[in-house]
Amino acid sequence: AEATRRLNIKKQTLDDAYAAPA
Amino acid sequence: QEKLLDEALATVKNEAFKMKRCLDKNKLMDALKSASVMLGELRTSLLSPKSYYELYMSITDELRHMELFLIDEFQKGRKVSDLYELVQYAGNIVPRLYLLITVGLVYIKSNQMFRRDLLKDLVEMCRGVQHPLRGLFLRNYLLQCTRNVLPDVPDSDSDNPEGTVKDSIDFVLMNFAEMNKLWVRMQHQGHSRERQHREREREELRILVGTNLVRLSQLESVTLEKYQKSVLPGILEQVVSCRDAIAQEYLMECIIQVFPDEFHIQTLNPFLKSCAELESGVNVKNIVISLMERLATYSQRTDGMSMANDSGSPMGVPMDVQLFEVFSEQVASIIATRQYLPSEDMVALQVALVNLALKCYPDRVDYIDKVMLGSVEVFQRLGLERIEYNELVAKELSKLLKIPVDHYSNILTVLQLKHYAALMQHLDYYGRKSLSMYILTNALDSETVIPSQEEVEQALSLVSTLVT
Amino acid sequence: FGQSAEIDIYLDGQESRKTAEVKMEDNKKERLLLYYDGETVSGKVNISLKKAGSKLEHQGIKIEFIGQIELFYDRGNHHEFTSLVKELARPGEMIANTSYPFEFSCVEKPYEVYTGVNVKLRYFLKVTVVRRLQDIYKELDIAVHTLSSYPDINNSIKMEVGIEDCLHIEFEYNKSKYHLKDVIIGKIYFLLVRIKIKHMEIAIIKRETTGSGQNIYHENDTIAKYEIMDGAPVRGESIPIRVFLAGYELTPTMRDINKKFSVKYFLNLVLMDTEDRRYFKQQEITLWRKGEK
Repeated sequence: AEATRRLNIKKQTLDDAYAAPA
Repeated sequence: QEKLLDEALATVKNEAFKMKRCLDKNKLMDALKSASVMLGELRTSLLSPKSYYELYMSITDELRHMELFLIDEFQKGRKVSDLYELVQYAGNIVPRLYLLITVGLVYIKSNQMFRRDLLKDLVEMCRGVQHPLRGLFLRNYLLQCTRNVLPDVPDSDSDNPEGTVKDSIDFVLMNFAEMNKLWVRMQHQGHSRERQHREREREELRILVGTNLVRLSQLESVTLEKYQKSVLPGILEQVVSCRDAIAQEYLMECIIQVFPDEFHIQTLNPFLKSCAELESGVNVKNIVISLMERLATYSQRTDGMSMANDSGSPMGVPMDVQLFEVFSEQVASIIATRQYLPSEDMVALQVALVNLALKCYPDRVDYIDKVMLGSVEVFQRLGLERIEYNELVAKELSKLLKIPVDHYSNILTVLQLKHYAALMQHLDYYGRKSLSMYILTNALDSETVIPSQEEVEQALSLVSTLVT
Repeated sequence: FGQSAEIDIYLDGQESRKTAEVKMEDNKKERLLLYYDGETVSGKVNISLKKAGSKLEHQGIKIEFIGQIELFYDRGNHHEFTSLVKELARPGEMIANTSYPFEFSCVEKPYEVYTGVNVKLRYFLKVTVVRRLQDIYKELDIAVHTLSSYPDINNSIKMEVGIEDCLHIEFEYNKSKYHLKDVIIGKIYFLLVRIKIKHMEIAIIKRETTGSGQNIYHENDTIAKYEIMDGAPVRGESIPIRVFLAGYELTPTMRDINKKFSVKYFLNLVLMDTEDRRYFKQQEITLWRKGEK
């Protein structure tokens, strides 16, 4: 279990996900 | 590129040889070190997608030796404890994640108890590679490795650590979303002057993204209900939101190709609604037409004949799905929302609708008439009165008007189409003349007898371009 | 010069006692017997005469238990923070090999052994056969680890940092105190990305501070570099962090040891852009040693 632990992350909005790099 | 690739491949060969020799001597740690050096070649930024693909293929080929060795060890009960942790010590993230996937796969294959957690961990940890090209291939490796181990049982007992089809759907949709994100982001890399070049490179890579959809279609436990509720919405939200014409066109086609017609026929509305929202550069007409043709054929295939059962819908098409209704409604909304859709595309869509109606509902003349009306409305909205005969849209319109003539080979039926004449008026003189000849020739060839005075009047007024 | 003797120090239970690897001066590593604070250090001192038949005159034999700090830039003085002595024999003659049992009971060993760049902390037993001309002596180093119990409060570290209009991130580590075999679980959340990031890594930095006032010395040593992102994210991206500590050469955090030195650890988040400029944010973490099961 240790080896697969992660923090919960905020879901990236679709707009952000596909936004052009600033 | 040749030179760079050859150098990289030479390193791969060298390190692979060392790795295999260490495996033969059961020196796993040293083998992992050589594997890590070998995988380090995939950190390069100097290779084109094509060359990178070759390097990737050669390296992952060698990595199979590691996988097979570990599976064999695990089967002999020599489980290397916390190997999943060990490979995470690699300082460079690209080698680390390839090894993590490889080892994760071995754990999954050796003990299904870890499957759900490992799949979730792998698809999440790959987030660390944000470089488009490297990220795409890394996630493709994840897809290839998990090809036959994705849980595919109905999600009855959802807390089953082996995972259920829901875990697989989430896994693949997540991987798909991340790959699509990276693939779309590629367009912003490098200089704008290389835009053409980059688009070509992106085309070469599209199969990597498409493989996610293939994987979803291979899940036996994806029922229609799951497809409707999570698979298709999960795909469409990425496709629509990515606002990238290359991705949208390819992925919508992909959906049509990889999923069964039984699913398409039940999800026309969401699919076609998404078509209406696609980027202007997307050839929506082709997508809709290819789906229409597919479903028309499908509805024929199911019973060989286009027999309509009592509900008037062709066999194979579930009673509750009014194929024609849905398509004509959605086509109308696509045409309404996509101003920049070329007018010839609009007419082409009408042509496809007519073909669909004639194939699936051969006796529903009213459907054909509905398309005629729809087309008249399109021209009115576009303010197209008379269309030059040699224009593309005129050719499409003539095609549209000839279909009922050919299909029914009976002018009397054509006369039943209340909006046929009105639509014909949008052709210029030359267009109307040649169509009139076409209609009469057909009537003569099929030796149609026009029984009543009134119908003769109608027929002559239809071909009035010849008469006056 | 007449008779001489070999001194050998045997510690009770040394066969079964755990050992620990300790870096010696010449950067070599030796395995030493491991003791903990408050443990008794006992055993036997065996003195064997080199020349059989002749006697050895001495002014007494003693054994010392010493804990000391050596600061390399002033070799001369050693700061002894523990110094115990036991007399093994009064002045006299030794005519045959002899062994003397000794026991330092419940010895305080407040600090962990440490070999750094400018400082070394060691514990050792020292047997001296006092003689008129030249003493005979022998030293035996032992290892000492300081164990901590689970830290009372162990908050996660969560912080927003950034460079105006350039880069704005929120980083989070799941704890502020990690034991030496722990795993750092964290993430980097990107709020604004206006630089062309090439990659991001986490470095574990050890900072050894010696001296005080004017002549204070800092030595930074990068224990690990761990790449956590390859390529450039866009806004809203979260990058996972998972760093296993067990594989690295770490010691517990040492704060103001005997007012002579400190050893602190930092997580250094480093972003590199395409022009190889580095943007970084340091964050101290506390490392502690957890008793083995």
